[in-house]
Amino acid sequence: KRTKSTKDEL
Amino acid sequence: MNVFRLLGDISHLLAIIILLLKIWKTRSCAGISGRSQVLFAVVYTARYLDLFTSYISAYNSIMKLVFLAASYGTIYLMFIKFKASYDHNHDTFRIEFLILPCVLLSLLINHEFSPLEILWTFSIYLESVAILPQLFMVSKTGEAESITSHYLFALGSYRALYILNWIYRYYAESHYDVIAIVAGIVQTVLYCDFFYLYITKGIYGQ
Repeated sequence: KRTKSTKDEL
Repeated sequence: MNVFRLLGDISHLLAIIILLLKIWKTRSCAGISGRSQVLFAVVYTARYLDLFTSYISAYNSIMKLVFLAASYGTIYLMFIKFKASYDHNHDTFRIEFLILPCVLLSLLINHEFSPLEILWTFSIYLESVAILPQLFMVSKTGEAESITSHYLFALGSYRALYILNWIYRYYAESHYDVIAIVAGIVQTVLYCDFFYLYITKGIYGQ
């Protein structure tokens, strides 16, 4: 599952 | 946020602005693939739906909104305002051959089988190949206008800079995302031939 730190990338 | 990531985002933003300004100033979208632009709009729409579900930062939200607005703005200019200048005879790449495999792949290889995650994965896969109609158009017509080349260079550099960002994050934060990395490498590789021409022509050309 993707974490918040991955979701930060555009 | 590291320097590679920031430069990547700036490069991405620059590419989109160059394209919008080119179309606006010349009142023409000649040489630009509408099909690639439609694919990019699909990419941003699928990826940035999380704008409504997860807040990351003001920077993150604003950039997402800018990319969405610029992408739909480009589509409006190409297909409505300056429709007459759209070169559809040369824009013939069959995009279903890109979309369908990406849909399939995102259903098979993803981090989590949930609607938003699948859409995110689909957008990553589709982005990696979305430039193909544009590159196909450039190769078909023989040469791109220099402003179109600058656009392609900025757009290609963005993902290349993201690769440096992922290398940095792997060492500094032990963080990596296989899907994004593999797709990002594919995306960058597709630009290699163009990069080579752009750099050699830029230095030795005229």
